Amino acid sequence: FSTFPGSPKWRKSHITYRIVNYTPDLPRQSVDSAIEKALKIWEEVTPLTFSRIFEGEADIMISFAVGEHGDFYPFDGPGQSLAHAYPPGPGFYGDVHFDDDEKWTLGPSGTNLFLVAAHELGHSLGLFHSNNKESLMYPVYRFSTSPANFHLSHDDIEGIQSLYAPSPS
Amino acid sequence: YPLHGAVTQGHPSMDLAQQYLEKYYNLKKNEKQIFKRKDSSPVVKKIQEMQKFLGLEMTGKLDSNTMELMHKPRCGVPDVGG
Repeated sequence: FSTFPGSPKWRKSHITYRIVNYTPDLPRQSVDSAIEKALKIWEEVTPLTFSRIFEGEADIMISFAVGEHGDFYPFDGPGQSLAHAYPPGPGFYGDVHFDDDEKWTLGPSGTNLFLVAAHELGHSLGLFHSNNKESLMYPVYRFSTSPANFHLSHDDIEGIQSLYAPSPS
Repeated sequence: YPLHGAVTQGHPSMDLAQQYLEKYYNLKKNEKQIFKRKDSSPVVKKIQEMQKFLGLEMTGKLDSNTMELMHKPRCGVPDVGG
């Protein structure tokens, strides 16, 4: 695993998130549930807790966008770049952007929203890419396991716990 | 061609490699120009850096395994810090 330069991390254990908009590919409830599940995998192995807000500025603002979308990293249409996220910090830091030119799904076809969200939220919490192919934080997308049975790799757990310590439970 | 015998300047593979290295491996503009010159060693080094990071054999060439991985969908966050 690796962390961003300077190892930025949240200096609090309770983090807010907001789903700013939705993809037309999935019902809203499915998007909500995929994001919740993705946060839960990190919550289970750290002292961090997450709560959703519906207005105002959350620590992690989650949105779907196409092409140029207000930062210096425009999306590139279908394929290749699926999403990106920023390391912890104020303002746009911590935010997650999904490329809405992808076909977002909850299954093995298209791009699985839960898996990508879990990866991107790893960035939002301070993890950089891992060169370990088994790690969730490996940069290349692969659908290798049913999201229902998904587990973080040791590499991911070691990485996040190096920033936040293990879960107290 | 110094990178790979089967790949020539202006070839789609070359364009993809250039874009990929620029986007995810911090290939700089002056290094991009090297794609047009005979001495491509800095670009070979960048390709090797990418191959090492992604767990591929470090050939420094745009071989089929490397090209296959570059075509796969991925996270948009660069693999090397800027």
